[in-house]
Amino acid sequence: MNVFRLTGDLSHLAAIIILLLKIWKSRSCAGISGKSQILFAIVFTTRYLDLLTSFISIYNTSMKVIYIGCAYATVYLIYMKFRATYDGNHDSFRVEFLVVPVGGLAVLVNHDFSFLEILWTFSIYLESVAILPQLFMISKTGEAETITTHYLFCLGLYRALYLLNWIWRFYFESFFDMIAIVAGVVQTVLYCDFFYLYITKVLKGKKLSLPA
Amino acid sequence: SPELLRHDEL
Repeated sequence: MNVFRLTGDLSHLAAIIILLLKIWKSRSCAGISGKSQILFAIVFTTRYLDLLTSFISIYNTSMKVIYIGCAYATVYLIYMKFRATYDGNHDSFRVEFLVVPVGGLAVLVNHDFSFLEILWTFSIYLESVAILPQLFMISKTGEAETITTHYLFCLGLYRALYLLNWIWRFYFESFFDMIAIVAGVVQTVLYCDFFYLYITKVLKGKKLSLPA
Repeated sequence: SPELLRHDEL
């Protein structure tokens, strides 16, 4: 555990809780892509199956359980409790174009051709692109609520901090995982355009809106 | 093992 890893995890947790609270307090999931949230629920489920096979630490187990629980709670709020506010018409990204190629890649490029390892690899690849339906939705409507941009910033920051964590681990622990690193770089790059808008607009008190 | 090191990360 190093400082980048810990702040990355906390940033990830903050993102998840910001989104849950935003939906709960406003009683609305307007502007939130349900498809991205389903993809994140699949990501956590397929990655954390190791909860059943190996114990690493109390921290590790509790964070995994919290992430999975929050992911399903978010999906429940969007598709059940507040489904009347769900903006399905604008959430039109075709997720099969992500899930099918990512599944194929996980079968082809992995560390070990076993069921759990392929699911772990699938979750790493899927996480790297799971935010695309949300970004697509924002580009389609041309705007995002400020609280939604805080959510996205924390989510992007988490993977950027993990990149620093991997550099740290490479130097001080001689450990690196090429699958996680390549997917993590892809994931972080997808947020760059958003980071720019967040810093130049949202942090200066303006609403995030895209030119028509 | 490298496998456990990977599964330590979230």
